[in-house]
Amino acid sequence: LPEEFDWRERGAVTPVKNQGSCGSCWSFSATGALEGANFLATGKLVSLSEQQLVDCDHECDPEEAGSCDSGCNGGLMNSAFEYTLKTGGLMREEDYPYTGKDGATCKLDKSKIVASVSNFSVISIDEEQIAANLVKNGPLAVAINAAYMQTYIGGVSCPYICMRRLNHGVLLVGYGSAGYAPARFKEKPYWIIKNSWGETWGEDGFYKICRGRNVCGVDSLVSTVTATVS
Amino acid sequence: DGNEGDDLVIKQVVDGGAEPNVLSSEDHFSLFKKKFGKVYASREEHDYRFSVFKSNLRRARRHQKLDPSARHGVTQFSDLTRSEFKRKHLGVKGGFKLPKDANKAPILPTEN
Repeated sequence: LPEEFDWRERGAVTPVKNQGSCGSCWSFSATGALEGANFLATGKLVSLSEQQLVDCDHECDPEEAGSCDSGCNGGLMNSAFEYTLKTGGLMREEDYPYTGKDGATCKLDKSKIVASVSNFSVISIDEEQIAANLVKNGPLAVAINAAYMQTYIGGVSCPYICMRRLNHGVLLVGYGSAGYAPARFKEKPYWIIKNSWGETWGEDGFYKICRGRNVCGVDSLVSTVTATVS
Repeated sequence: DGNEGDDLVIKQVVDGGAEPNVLSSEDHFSLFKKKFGKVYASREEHDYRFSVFKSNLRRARRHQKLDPSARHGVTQFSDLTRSEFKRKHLGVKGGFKLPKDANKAPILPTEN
């Protein structure tokens, strides 16, 4: 594995988006992973529609009663991949633009689908495996506990204590080896995470969180997706 | 000057009489409103948001102590309570456990 890796430098990551006042982070995490997988499959980076997921995806987790994708009221990335697999794929962002509001009828036009899922799976809680899947398959959909993100401005986040109850969907796009941790007087490796709160949040919309001990549950629910080559 | 015999290790380079410029909570809130274009519908709403903002400033200080390698402070969410932030900007459901029916990714080689 390379010591450092960043899919942004390789053209697999679209510009930072903004979910607005809508609990649709799960849809941004899912589209981000499929955008990367589609880039690897086709060589083209296409921004995909979160609003299609918000309006049309009501997939449920079969093991969790009442846990269904429900627009601004939340969802799960794996269920979004399941929906995308079943329905045939996602439309372009520009063909089905984001409004940040739910309750609208589904306006899917299947003739305009541009990216399809061929397979998706979850990765074991093992940072080497997460890094390997990131490098091999593209950006990964991950869930995280966002408690420290409300006040985050920059640097490598490495809280001494952070709950591992997952409540936010983001996109793992790379990792670095030399984020400096002043309190510990050593270089700390970190994950690079794309968020969906606009470019004014964090480091131009991105978050760095230290690697090594499943901080804030970042290693707990990591999904990889592969795209169909049409 | 004139004391060359003394062992002057530290040279004063700032005005010794100057007070440090510490911003008050009101100053921080004004800058926050300006930076993020925040406008509140009524005086009551403004005052309530200011109280939430002050609470979040204290929280940012706590986070800074618990997370010293990051920088914590005022963000666009500084006028939201924790539950408002969770409701409006998060949204992973049932994500605290792995779906039982999920496909497991094959183990990849990571040596060399």
